Amino acid sequence: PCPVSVASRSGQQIWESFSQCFTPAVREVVEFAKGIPGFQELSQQDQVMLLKSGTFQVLMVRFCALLNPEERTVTFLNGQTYPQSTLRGLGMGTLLDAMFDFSENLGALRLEPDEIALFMAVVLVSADRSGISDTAAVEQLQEGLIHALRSLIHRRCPEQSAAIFPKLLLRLPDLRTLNNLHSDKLLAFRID
Amino acid sequence: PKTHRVMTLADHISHIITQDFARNQ
Repeated sequence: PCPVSVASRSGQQIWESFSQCFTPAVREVVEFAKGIPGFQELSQQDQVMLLKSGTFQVLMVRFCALLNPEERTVTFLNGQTYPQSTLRGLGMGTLLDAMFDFSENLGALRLEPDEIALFMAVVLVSADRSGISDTAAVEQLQEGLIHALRSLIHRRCPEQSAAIFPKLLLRLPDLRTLNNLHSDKLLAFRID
Repeated sequence: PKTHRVMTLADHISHIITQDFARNQ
């Protein structure tokens, strides 16, 4: 839920409430990660490292559900819908443009919710490995999740899975680019 | 006076993750 209401508030206040939206969203990714079979068998340090380098990318996949690429609008969980132009004024213009493009590409694959969830698990364990102590364990976990994702898609649509699966894996570098280009965007928090 | 803390998205994400793991130790 995002309590952003443009009408009565200053740009700074909108920016702060938009920033607040990230806190619960990040916590949900942490809980999601702990539910990935095998993730909690990694060392705690490696769990933290993967989350720090992968959470932004997982959020990008999650936020796709809020975006309507055809109408270029964003609908927050509280039901408020904003055209891209309005949110561009918040200073996230380039990130939003990139998110709309990514959302369009991912949406074209018409994935089911369970496939998207498994894809997000793959995204997380495929994140940048610098700082990981046991890369072999992470790679093994990644292979298992990729295999499960391929099987899940194949089971649902055997004839198209040969086309869908490679396209889906091609979204991973897109997400890494999004992360490298935009995770340094600034958020603002009021401290009373 | 109200003060504002500005941090990058990446730092904000790292901060919440560190907080979460510290809390659950």
